[in-house]
Amino acid sequence: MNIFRLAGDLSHVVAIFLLLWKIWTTRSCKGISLRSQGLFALVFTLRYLDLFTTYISLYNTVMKILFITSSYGTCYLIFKKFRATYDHNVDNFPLQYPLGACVILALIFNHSWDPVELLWTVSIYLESVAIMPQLWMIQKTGEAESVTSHYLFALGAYRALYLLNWVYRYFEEDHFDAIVVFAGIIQTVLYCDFFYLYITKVLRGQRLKMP
Amino acid sequence: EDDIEGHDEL
Repeated sequence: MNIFRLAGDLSHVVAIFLLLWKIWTTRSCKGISLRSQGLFALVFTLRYLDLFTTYISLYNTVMKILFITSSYGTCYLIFKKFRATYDHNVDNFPLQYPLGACVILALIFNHSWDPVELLWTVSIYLESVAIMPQLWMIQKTGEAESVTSHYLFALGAYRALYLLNWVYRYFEEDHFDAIVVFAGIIQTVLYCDFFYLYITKVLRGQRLKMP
Repeated sequence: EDDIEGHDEL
C-alpha cells in the first residue's frame, strides 16, 4: 500500500457516497445513468469473485464488500425506489459493443485461462469504459448537476491516482501489470474532457454545461 | 513476471 493507492481508494469511496447522498437527499436520480451503474455492479461482481478464494487483507476484503454492496444499492435506488425520476429516454448508450469488445479483449490479452482470472480481466477492461453511458448522457442533456460533477471528478481521480500508484510500484517494487495499466490509461483518458470542464467551470462556481 | 496468485489491488 502506498499513498497514491490509498488516496485513489478513498477517492473512490468518496465518489460512491457522493452519488448515494445525492440520490438520497434529492430523492431523485435525475441525470444518473443506470447503465453505467449497472456496469459498475457487474465489474465489481466479476472482479471480486476472489473474495471466496483468496484472502489479501482485512482492508482489501472490507473495500471489496463495500464496492459490491454500494453498487447494487445504487442500482436499486435508481431502478426501484426513485424509478419515477430516472431519465431512461436519454440513458440509451448501446451496451453490446463495449461488452462484446471487453470479452474479446480478455480472451486475447489475459494472464491465464483460469475462469476466475478471465472474469477478472473482463472486469478490468469493462471498468475502463463503464462510465461511457454516463458521459454520453451528460453530452445529450448538455449539462450535469454540481453533485454529479463532483461524483464524476472523484471517480475519475480514483483511477488517475492508481496510475501514479503503478508508476510508484514499478520503480519501488518492480511490480508491473500491463493489463491494468493499459485499461487504467484508457479509463483516465475518457475523463480528460470532463476534468477540463470541471476545473474551468465547476470549481469556479458555474454549472457544468457542454460546449 | 505477473502475480496472478491474487490481485492485491481493488
